[in-house]
Amino acid sequence: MTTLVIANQKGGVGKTTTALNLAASLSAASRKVLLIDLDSQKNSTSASGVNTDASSSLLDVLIDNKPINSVILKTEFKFDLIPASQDLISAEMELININNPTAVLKEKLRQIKYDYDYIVIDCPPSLGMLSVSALRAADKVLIPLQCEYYSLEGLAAMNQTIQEINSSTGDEIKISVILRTMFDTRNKSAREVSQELEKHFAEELCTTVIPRNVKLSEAPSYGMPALYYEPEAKGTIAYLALAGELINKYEKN
Amino acid sequence: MTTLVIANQKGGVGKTTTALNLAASLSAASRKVLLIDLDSQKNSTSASGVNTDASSSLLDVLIDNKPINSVILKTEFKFDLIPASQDLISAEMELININNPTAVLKEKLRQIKYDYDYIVIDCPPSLGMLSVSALRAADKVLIPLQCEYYSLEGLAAMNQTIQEINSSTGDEIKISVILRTMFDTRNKSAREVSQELEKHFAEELCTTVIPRNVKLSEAPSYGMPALYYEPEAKGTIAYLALAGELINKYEKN
Ligand SMILES: Nc1ncnc2c1ncn2[C@@H]1O[C@H](COP(=O)(O)OP(=O)(O)OP(=O)(O)O)[C@@H](O)[C@H]1O
Ligand SMILES: Nc1ncnc2c1ncn2[C@@H]1O[C@H](COP(=O)(O)OP(=O)(O)OP(=O)(O)O)[C@@H](O)[C@H]1O
Ligand SMILES: [Mg+2]
Ligand SMILES: [Mg+2]
Repeated sequence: MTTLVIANQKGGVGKTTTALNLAASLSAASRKVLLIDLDSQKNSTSASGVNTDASSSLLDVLIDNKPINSVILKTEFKFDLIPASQDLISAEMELININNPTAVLKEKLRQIKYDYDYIVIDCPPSLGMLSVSALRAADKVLIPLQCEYYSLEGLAAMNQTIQEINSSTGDEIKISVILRTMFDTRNKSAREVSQELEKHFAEELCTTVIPRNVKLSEAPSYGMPALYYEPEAKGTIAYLALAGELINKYEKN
Repeated sequence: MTTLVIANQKGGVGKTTTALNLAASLSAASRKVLLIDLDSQKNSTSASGVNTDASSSLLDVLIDNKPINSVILKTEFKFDLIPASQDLISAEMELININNPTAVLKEKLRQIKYDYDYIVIDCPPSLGMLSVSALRAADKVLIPLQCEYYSLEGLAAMNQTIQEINSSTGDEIKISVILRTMFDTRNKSAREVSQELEKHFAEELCTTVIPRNVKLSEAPSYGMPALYYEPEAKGTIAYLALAGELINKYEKN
């Protein structure tokens, strides 16, 4: 099993769009996939067609030791989902009271290690306890990045935060994949940022680039991944290509 | 003095772009303006051309009672700035230890009440203690919104959070202004979301709409507001119009 964490404290860079469409594409390639929505905005949850507030939530698993299987839902799209819930907003205040709070998610995911090929985690746009818990549980960290000025600064901040987590916990988290999202080749500064990335992060940078594609932003209003809304769209094909690239990278060795 | 808070827990909707360009436009209209960057990403700070880590920060003011004037910087663009600092990342953990932590910012801003016509606060994409402190200090709350599916859900969540703050503190915070940002008239779902907003939030909705305009995303890499980078650009003119609309709304009565 590979736990793939989609994180970036910069907002609106395509974390949810990547987590959802990657989960759909990996499951279309016959992998067993669990998508986990750690963001109290619940965007991945609603974009998967799930709109009810479940009776128990991931927070019950992390804090009250509820079995993790009790919060896993089946979706119509071949992947399973642990939905987000409103109580995630106050997760920080609740997690603080337990021992080694940011290590608990990793422990819980171990219990379902043999049930899935991939676990994909969608993070909120912050570096609070939930995002740190996800980073500590990750096998691979994928950073979606819009090619604009703020993203290079954000990447440096992300690196610094990961170093700080490693030095205080002894973990060895590192950024494994950088994905260019909403890429518009006509935009001069996007091309410049992209060239900077190729120069300084060639190893982590994905060959697949996700283009700006309106179908990706329309699909969530129908409660489905782009693969089920518009299978031929440029954005849909790009996420299928991403799944293929990651399968090649992580499974072929 | 009017304290204008730019907030939305949804990421990448144009909070920083709005805070910065509104501060620049209000100061171009000869108002005395202070911009406060509450986001540890420091985007408003770097886009104002300030790149040094100051010796003391807003957190020192909130926690160690440092005088607020000691953290105010002059920028080259007629408005003053309280820059963000790296220590804002751990603000939550530090503020928790003081009495009534989310009321402190409002108190501190009272001390500079006669120095400015407007205080504009840029918030991080979360609803933690810093954003709540800003909302509690606000005279007017401005919500930038991209017209896409997730934004209507985000607006409902924002409303709910504000109700919760009001019921636990006795405050009477309300959303005063909703601003449509990065608006692309060719995008069908953007037009649909915009029509929904006109139907349900006619009173709060700004007449000024900010178009998607590449000059707005290029200006930050030169460390300046769009007004000083490309004064004739569509995006620049839209933010000048927004300043005019707010001056009319808040000063003419
Ligand atoms: N490749 C793309 N082309 C067009 N629109 C896109 C693309 N990727 C994402 N979007 C749209 O951009 C907006 C932001 O994307 P998304 O919500 O996935 O980002 P996020 O990083 O998860 O945001 P947050 O920081 O709030 O969690 C959404 O409206 C989404 O539909
Ligand atoms: N009207 C616009 N036209 C084109 N690009 C824009 C516009 N407004 C903002 N942008 C760009 O979109 C991106 C997101 O905007 P911005 O950083 O202001 O959002 P934010 O809400 O402050 O994000 P965060 O949630 O991370 O704080 C930035 O690259 C910015 O330059
Ligand atoms: Mg998201
Ligand atoms: Mg911002």
